[in-house]
Amino acid sequence: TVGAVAVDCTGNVACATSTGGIRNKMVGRVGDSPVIGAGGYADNFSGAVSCTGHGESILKVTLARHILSYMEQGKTAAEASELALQHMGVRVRGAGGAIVVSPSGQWAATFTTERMAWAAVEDSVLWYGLDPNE
Amino acid sequence: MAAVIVVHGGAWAIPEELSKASVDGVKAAAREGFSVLKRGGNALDAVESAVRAMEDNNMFNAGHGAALNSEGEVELDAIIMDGRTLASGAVSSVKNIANPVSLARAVMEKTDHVMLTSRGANMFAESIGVVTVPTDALVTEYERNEWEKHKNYITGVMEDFNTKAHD
Repeated sequence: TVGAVAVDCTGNVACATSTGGIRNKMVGRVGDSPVIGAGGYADNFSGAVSCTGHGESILKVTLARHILSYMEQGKTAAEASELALQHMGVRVRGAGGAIVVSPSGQWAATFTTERMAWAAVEDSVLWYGLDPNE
Repeated sequence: MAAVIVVHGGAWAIPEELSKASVDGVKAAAREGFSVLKRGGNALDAVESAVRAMEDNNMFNAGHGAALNSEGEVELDAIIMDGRTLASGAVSSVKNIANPVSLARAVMEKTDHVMLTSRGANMFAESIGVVTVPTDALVTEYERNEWEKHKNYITGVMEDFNTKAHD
């Protein structure tokens, strides 16, 4: 799965997610990626999210919208994504990751899997990582 | 305000031999998306551009390089959403499309619907002139080999979902 979130210079946010699913999936199986509120969500009121990980788990907790609901309660992008991913781990034992950006430009890349390749550009500065806590 | 773009290339147990190419791929996609923002483009154009870059990169499980289903076929899913209007478009189980994210955007902009699936998504693609590609063009040798290796062990793969294998 791949995804992107962005905020432009006028404060508008957007998200996109794209995937081939999981190897050997049943014909017709659809995971979280194309489902609004699960694989992605964007709202100028709270922010934009793109998710990756175990699709059925992400669907059950509507992960993207869950992260944004925490942000609407005042959590930072990093706190919100960590809390929502922890919730998914506890409730349905699913692992995954998310990238988040707020309308003010605050951002996070968080995951509970072994690794997630991510990159961000803020003010022309490139940030990137693969392993936890990078 | 300063524009920001963040991209991911999937959360899973990325093996060491794929790690450098994965990081290089997300860095290139982030730069591609940011170049759109830097030219004054909007957030929607930037995320589409960044995701297209990764769909075109064989390293990632989307577009070119996608995983194979139980019949050895490629079925692709994508979504795009505009936070300004809550407009959203998605496609699921679509075949022979190199850049599903752009087809999802067309669903958002050219139809009254939020998601089109399977044959309907492909019929819509054809109706708006989206070029199709042969399945083989989307499948890497690595993925074909991994699929051949694992196709008889679906139960094991399911049990391994949470530690190794993900969308």
